[in-house]
Amino acid sequence: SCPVAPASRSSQEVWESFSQCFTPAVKEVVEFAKSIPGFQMLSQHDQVMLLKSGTFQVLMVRFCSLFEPKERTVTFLNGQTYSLPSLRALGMGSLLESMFDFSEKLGSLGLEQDEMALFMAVVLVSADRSGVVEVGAVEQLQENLIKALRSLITSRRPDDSTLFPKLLLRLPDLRTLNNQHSDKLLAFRID
Amino acid sequence: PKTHRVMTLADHISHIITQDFARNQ
Repeated sequence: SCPVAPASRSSQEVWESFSQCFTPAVKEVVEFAKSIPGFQMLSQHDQVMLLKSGTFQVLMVRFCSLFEPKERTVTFLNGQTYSLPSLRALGMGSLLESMFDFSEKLGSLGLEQDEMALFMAVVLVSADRSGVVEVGAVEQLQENLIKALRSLITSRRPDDSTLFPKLLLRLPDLRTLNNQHSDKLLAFRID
Repeated sequence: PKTHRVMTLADHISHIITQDFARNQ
């Protein structure tokens, strides 16, 4: 629901409002993680580590629905639609460009809401584990979630054996998006 | 003049997560 760039505002103010709109989105990913069966069985340390390394990637999946790849536009939850050039002024052109490509590939798979949610759970527990202590527990949780995702997708499309592998191929894409863009700068005014 | 805190997206995400877990301890 991020109101970006009415013409009268300076790019600094635009940058601040864009930065602000990440905060609620991150909090929603934290709540989502806590609802994943088994996630809260992990140690608190490992929950925090997975969230720190996986949240950006989950956000990228969530934001896909805002992107209209054909027209290269982004529609925020408040209904405001922006073209890619107008958002380039925010200096996030390269991230947005990658997002259009990623959302086109993910969108073409035509996942249902619950399949997308289960995929996001897999994305989170598949995130970088360098800070994780009990790797075995995380791997077990990942295996369970991948099994659940596979059975949900194959039960609905018994004759389509390509969809599930195509979906898993999005995981490295997300890892690349994360490595390329999570160091984007945000700015917050301190009063 | 207004002062600004500039941080990366990744640091901003980490900050919110740390805050959330600290609050729920």
